[in-house]
Amino acid sequence: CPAKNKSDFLCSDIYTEAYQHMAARLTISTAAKLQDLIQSGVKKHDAWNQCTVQLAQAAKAHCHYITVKNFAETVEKLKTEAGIQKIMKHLCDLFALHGIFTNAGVFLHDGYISGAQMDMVASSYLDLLAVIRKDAVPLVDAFDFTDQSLNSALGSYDGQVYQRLYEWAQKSPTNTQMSPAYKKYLKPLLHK
Amino acid sequence: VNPDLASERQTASFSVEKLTAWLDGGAEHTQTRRAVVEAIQRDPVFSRENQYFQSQNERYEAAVRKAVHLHKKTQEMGWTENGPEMKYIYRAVSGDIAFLLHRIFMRSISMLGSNQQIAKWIPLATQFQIIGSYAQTELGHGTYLQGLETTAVFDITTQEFILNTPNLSAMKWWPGDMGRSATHTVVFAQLYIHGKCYGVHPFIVQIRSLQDHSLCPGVTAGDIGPKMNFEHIDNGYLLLQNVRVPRENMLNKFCEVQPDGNYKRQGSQQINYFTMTTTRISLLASEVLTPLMKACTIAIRYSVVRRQSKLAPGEQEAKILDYQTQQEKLLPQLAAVYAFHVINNYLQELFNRGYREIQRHNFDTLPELHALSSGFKAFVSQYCTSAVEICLQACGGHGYSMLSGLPSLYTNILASCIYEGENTILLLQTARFLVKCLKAASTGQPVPPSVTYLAAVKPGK
Repeated sequence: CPAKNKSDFLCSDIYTEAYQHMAARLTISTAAKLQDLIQSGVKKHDAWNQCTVQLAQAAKAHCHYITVKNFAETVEKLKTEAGIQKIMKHLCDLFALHGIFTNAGVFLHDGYISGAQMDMVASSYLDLLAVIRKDAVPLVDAFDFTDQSLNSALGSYDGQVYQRLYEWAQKSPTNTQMSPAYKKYLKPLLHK
Repeated sequence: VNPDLASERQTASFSVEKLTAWLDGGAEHTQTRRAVVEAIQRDPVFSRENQYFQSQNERYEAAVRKAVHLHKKTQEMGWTENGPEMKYIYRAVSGDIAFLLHRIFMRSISMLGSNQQIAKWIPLATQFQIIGSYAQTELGHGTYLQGLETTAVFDITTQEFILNTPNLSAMKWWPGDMGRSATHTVVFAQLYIHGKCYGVHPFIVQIRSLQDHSLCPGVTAGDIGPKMNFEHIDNGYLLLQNVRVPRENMLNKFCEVQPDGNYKRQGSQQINYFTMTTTRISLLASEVLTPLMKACTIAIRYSVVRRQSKLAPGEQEAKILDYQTQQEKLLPQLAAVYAFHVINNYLQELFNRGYREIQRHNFDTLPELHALSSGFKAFVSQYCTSAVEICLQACGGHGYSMLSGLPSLYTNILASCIYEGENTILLLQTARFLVKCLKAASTGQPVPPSVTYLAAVKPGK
């Protein structure tokens, strides 16, 4: 990996190549293991079964790589106001670096990314959190869900969380109906 | 508006309205979507008030009432099946609606049926003169379709297929709308002609009377009982004993049994699973991405209202989103929404191109479509389910309350890891495709565009 400092990891070519390398490595190494097993006399279906955990991992890596690649390409081609392109670039960087940060092992495995470079990834990733935090609410407002659609006491547009929780709780049948448990068990207990 | 939330909106570095338009694919789409949402939400029948306090029966009844009303509303509003409004309706009603499998029933006929079959069944289904389901999964058999036990034996003398679920494990289990609603269903069964098995094929089978809704002769069906969520759907079971359907009821756009018992097929066996391929791709937006968008909206808005502990001595309690740990929980999930929005567009485009080719009987793109729809359904649903769980936990105790909306979103999205193909099996189908492509690349053969990076492998290795 050619990255020399933490800002290099905000270059989409750098992280996209890292994902590509990782996805290709996982597929190639698992295919090689499969081939070795078959050549050593293991039956094809047994060999396949012995590789399935790594095969599933390779399939996930493939999808992760395609997602990062597409996101990066889309952001680059984005024809909209500069502010949107900028925040999309931050989100793309965050998505990609989060994937490297949380799956560090597969990127470090063959030394494509070194330990020192992984520290740069972590640093860039954590810096991005503070940057995106400022726009977090507008970024979810853009999804444009109505309160009726969200149907959430915590997530309504006006943020009146505690009032709504209290009002909705009062509507619960547990607050509007006398529980049979009172008559059957509590009353006899209390009036013993 | 709560001042803590209002202040967050004053410092946006971009136009929220323009970003919404970008997400919708253009300002005119935003306008259409909002018009649909308004029309639906102004109608009291679609109210979701008290939904969290309803029993399974009440939720099923409400879902059927909404579905029937939606049919009327669609006609009143002049919304057509292929019109621009259609894709917004299900987002507007927020899921709790019956007859979702009816749509897959129609989709399978449209995709796999001949022109005559489409002309016969689709108008009936569109007008709700019949209600359809889609019966693939069996009690003892899931994603591995070649293992299905249900049989359809062609009787050349009567020109009928005789359908049977020979063992308890062959009973169809889980199909939505089947437990109490459906009158017809597409049944997947192993086709036998003159004792020879030709693999799994789809058949239209009537299961309930159109007069009194009683079960048809040879049919046993019912509801599978309580579930983790989806109380509004009557997921059902189905046993078939010597149920006869005419030869014309096998969906025969690509595969046909001729009157003399000759079997003809175009394309690979995989074409019969094409409904699932399309369903997996269409699910990504509606059943996987939307819940995560909602969960992020709820958790992030709550995180700027909720204050807890002090960041610095002497200050008031801080908004929890100001803590790096809270940011690290929520912001990567928010980034994932945008990433998967982009990948969803990519898959839709890929699918539309591939579908046009398949309609022209060119099946070259089918393996790639099958592999990508499987892999991405698994990858995205698993990722988004974990993400919704993180959002729920990030709201602490209030996130655990049904009133937060998060438990419903979580249990809904969790199902997406299991239905329409269990995720591990789907990933292995993608892996099989990758290994095949790698093999092709290593011998210098061309590979599909999504895997060209594997072609960097030197030939002979």
